[in-house]
Amino acid sequence: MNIFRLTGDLSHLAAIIILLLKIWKTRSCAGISGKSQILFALVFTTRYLDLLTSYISLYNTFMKVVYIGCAYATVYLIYMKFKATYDGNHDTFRAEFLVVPVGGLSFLVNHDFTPLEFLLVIMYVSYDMALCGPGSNCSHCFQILWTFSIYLESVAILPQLFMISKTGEAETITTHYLFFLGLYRALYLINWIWRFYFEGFFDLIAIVAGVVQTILYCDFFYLYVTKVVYSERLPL
Amino acid sequence: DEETKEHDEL
Repeated sequence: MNIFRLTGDLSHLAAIIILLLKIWKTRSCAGISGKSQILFALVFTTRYLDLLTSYISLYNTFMKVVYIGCAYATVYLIYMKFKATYDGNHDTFRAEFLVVPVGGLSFLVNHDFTPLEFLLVIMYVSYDMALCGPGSNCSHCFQILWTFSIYLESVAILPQLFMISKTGEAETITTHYLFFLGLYRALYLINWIWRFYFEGFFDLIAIVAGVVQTILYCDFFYLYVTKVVYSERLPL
Repeated sequence: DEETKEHDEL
């Protein structure tokens, strides 16, 4: 664990808590994209299935439980408790245009299968590489679901950014949420540089997805720093 | 079949 990864996790936690408190305190989810929150809940669910099978550290387990709990609590508040304040008319990004391609890509590009092996699996030729069957264990499933969650997380914020561009403005608290959410993966990029030089750790899938994810926030970061820092509303 | 990667990051 290095300082960049720790501050990255704390920034992520701050974002999740800020959003949850904003909705809970104001009893409103105006300006919040429910679709992005569903996608984040899906990201955490598919990434943290290993909670059931492996123990890494108390910190790791605690944070995973908090992330999953807050994600589902946020989705509950948006679609159930404060449903009347959900702005569905502006939350129109087609999330299926994200989930389907990401799902396909996670099968084709992951740490377990090359595309050729994948075809063999599909044709069920190579028995031991079967995804889930008597001859395999669930590690392949977990690996593909982890890859799916990495790819999905990199684009999960798009419905939210799309909604803000449609409404033309965002509450200041929502911009703080987005700032910390974008900052977290930017800090993870520095963490991966650090781990590459000091631990020889290198995970191309996470790095490429993390770069894409951070690039999506660049436009917002510029607006955030030039506008919100001077405590103006964020006109786009 | 290489040991499936364990992911220690969140």
